Amino acid sequence: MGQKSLDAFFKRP
Amino acid sequence: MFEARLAQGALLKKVVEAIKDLIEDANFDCNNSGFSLQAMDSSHVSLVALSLRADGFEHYRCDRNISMGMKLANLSKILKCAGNDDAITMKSEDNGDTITFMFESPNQERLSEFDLKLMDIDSEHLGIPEAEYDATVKVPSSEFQRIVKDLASIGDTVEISVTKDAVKFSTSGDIGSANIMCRQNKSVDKPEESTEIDINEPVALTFALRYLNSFAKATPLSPHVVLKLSKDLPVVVEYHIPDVGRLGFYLAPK
Repeated sequence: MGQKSLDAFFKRP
Repeated sequence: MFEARLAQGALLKKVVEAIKDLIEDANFDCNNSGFSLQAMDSSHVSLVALSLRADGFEHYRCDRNISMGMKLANLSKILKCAGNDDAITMKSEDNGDTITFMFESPNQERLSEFDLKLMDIDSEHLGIPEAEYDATVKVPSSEFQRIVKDLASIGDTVEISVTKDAVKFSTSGDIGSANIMCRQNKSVDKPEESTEIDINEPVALTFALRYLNSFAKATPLSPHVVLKLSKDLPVVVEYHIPDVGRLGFYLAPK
């Protein structure tokens, strides 16, 4: 299971 | 000009020791309301957010908003030269390229000054959405530190699951498996030993133990740590620094 990056959660699209 | 004096200088030493292995360099942002930092580790898996309120300092002056880039390893070298009982004053001119740290011993017999060169760091301030969490758990920080350390000797990841009455930490690895359960206990006699659970929805999430162990280096800052969990969202691991502010860590789930 890979580690998700925080960018997906906090960066605005 | 920026000038801030912290009577308990040890607090600044502890903050830097807690984050220096996670982030290499960062901008410290100063404005009227206080001293803050937001930075991600190099792999963008975890984020550190520090805020020290202006009123938590004995003296605080910040004429213009400034951002001071520092390499944490160098900042740590300098702060290690401060005594644990020293007061620490930070000073920097508005367009200065250094920050001065002044250490004063309690009886004022020893005064030392260290200048640290500032650096330009590109950093992006992330908008962290306000969220209502499925579960908030407050446990003694030393207990949390022990749990993540013990579980790391068995596995690489931990599942944290929260129900109304308890929080369970589980892992497994080549040699076997382990789980540690902490029951809710609002101890009145010894508030520092209490475990409190506030839950909207039972939740279970898996995280890398390596990062949680790194966050636990903040243990000396606070008697408790607060874990905020929601399904499919980063966990917040928060240390409240009494009377001064907070150090929060965010970690994406596996």
